[in-house]
Amino acid sequence: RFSHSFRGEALPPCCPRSHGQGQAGCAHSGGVKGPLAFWDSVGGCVRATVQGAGAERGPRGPSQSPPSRGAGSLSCLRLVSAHESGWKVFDVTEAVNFWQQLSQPRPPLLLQVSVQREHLGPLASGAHRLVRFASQGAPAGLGEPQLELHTLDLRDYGAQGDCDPEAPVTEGTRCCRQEMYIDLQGMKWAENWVLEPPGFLAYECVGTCQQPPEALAIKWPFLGPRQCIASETASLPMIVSIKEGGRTRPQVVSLPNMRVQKCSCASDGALVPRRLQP
Amino acid sequence: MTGEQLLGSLLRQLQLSEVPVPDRVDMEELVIPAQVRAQYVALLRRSHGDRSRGK
Repeated sequence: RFSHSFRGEALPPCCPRSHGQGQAGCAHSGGVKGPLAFWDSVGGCVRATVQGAGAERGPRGPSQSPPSRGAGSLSCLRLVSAHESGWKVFDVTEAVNFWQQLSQPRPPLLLQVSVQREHLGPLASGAHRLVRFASQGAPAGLGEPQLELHTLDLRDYGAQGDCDPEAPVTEGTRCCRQEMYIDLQGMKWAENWVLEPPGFLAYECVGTCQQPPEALAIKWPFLGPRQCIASETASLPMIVSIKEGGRTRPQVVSLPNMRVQKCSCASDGALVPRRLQP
Repeated sequence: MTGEQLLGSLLRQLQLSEVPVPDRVDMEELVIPAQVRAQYVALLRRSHGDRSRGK
């Protein structure tokens, strides 16, 4: 929905915070702390990606060999479920150190922050106005760090609630919760054993989820195929007859995750974040 | 949700390996005590109120 880049600069602790300060003399002067902090007031999932040119990295972090220019990218990922307001801090020290080891002229250090949720609203889409770098407004310099902010409104990619009982489920049906009655009285094994309930509404999730368009999939490479799954479930209490010590007595049991409460579209197990409650 | 899944969950919860076969005579005399029914109803109410986040 919205994408924007901001220029910034990387300043090791030894360097005075002034423009025009060359970084070459500071590059090997010790460790550099690289926290990326932002205030989240929109909820949803926030994913921070740090990219720099160099050798391809796995999820375990940088390799021991020095990076070479243009060979790939470093990607440190953190997925944060943000259902409340507050600062979210990402330690990007590893990426900054990695980027500093690149031979000159090096490509820009690219920090990516992605916010995705249903019903994004003006707060998130206008979040770029709140992003500031110390050097913002200064002339662009080669190799300066950049912050990319992406937001994605997943409103059209979620489930639609309960299915329309009048409409048959087809391939084109959008993900929804459909009534499904489990008749315990009609099950042989439950006879004379399950005393309550005689049956219950279990519900099931049917239909398909809209997949992000190809263009979005490129920008959001971690957004896998979305599937219609049970995202919230409830337990089912039962009364069963149990034989103990030669006597039969009724006992209450509670079976978890027996009734579907809500269906959602999820990508690789990651739910579409819910709308914030007032 | 199928009957088999429900049965499997029930057996696991009760730590049973197979479906018990109660005596017909026992079942005819069986009465659900008030406190057991009250416990069942309380759980039923709670399960309608509380939601657990699954996958």
